[in-house]
Amino acid sequence: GLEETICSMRTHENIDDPARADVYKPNLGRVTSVNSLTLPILQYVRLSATRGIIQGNAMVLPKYNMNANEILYCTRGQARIQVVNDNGQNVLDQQVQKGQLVVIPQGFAYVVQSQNNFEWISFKTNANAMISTLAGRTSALRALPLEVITNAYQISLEEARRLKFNTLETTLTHARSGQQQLIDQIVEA
Amino acid sequence: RQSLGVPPQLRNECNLDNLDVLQATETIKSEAGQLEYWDHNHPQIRCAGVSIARLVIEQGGLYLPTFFSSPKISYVVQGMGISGRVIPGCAETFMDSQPMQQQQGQGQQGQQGQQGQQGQQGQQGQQGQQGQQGQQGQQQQGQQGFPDMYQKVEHVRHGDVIAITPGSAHWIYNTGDQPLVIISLLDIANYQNQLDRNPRVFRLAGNNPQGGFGGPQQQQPQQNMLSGFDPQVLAQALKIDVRLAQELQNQQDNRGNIVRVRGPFQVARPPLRQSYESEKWRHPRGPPQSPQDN
Repeated sequence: GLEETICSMRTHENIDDPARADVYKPNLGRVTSVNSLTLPILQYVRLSATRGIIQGNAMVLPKYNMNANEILYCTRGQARIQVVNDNGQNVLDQQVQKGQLVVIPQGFAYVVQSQNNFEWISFKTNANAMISTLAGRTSALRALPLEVITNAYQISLEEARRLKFNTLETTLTHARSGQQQLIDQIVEA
Repeated sequence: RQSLGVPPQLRNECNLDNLDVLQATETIKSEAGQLEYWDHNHPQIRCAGVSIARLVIEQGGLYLPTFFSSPKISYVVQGMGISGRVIPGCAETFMDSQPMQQQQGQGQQGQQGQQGQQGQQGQQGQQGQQGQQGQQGQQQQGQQGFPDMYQKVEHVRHGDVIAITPGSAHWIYNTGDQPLVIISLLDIANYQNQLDRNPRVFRLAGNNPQGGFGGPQQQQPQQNMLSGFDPQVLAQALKIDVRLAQELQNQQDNRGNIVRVRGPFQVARPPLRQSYESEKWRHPRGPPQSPQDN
């Protein structure tokens, strides 16, 4: 039975087609993944891929790969990428440009800040690679009770609320300019 | 991949001519408990491809959200508590019944009085708010203190076996009146661990000035995941101010990974089944009610 499926199995999928985007935000960009659910042959090779195309002022929210190592290869533009290891140490904080790649081990948190129209392809060492975000509506923080957050970070309930609910996006967000931050701080005060 | 992280002298670690009785070799103390580890480089443990730890959480202690790159299985040796897990993409299906108080730590009486009052006020405020839907709705509601929402919270108690998948952060709070003791095995040789054979612990919160466990490279102080990011970038990602972002990095916090909760731990949890039938079975009270009650 295996030979029959292998012979007739589809071997490729185009993930550059904008209409195929899994995550799309006007004026920010899109992210498209292909895994064993959308390209079954990947089940045999236990690999998957993600294609990202983001505008100049976009940021990919901080996240980590739960069950895969990732090789992020830049195909156009440039971005600043920070990677943090299991000791909470910053192990990479550099600009990545076209033709360069970064290895992001399983569990290492990373954030991508586009500097001008950053495009990349990521290969992941799991046929069903999963991510967990550290900010945003589907983030780990959002899943925690406020009590855990206030005690964990020794912050007030109000601060914990802001931490948990302020970012509405799930994957891509605006990287705000310094000016905006200043306004915020004044409002805070 | 297999040769990664295995010191040459251990490469043939499966010589099992003699086995030993092994004790925990390392203890890392925290504010409200401690973590004890068996040396995962010990030949017999290395041969099994695992890492073993014993977690002791004192009464009122909270084990901060942590995840691993390997699957983990645990057994609750003693005590009881509640535990939560983060499974990305799952809905927040648990919700507090009351908006939480603005300031923690007020006296119970004060809280209730205020709660009652604020609850209504909050709700009225909210209703008023709802009349003004709009982009700010969500954030202002945040300000108004609508009930908290989070993912599933479960009771754990002695005798439970708990399985945790790689990358899934979990936390545990001791609700009992004795230390909560949990023995855990991390399957670092499991194919789901895509890194080397060193047990790696990822912390969403908390700092460990004493460092992590297992071997020299783990001895440097361990910080939480957020501390490695530029506070500016963190502030932009979380839409908060830079000062709060710096606070998240817990730089001055040396409580460790098991912290003491101050005041009531107001996390909604389902009621317990009637008080653990097996308890009754173990400690029958008085003569059996009827013949079939043996």
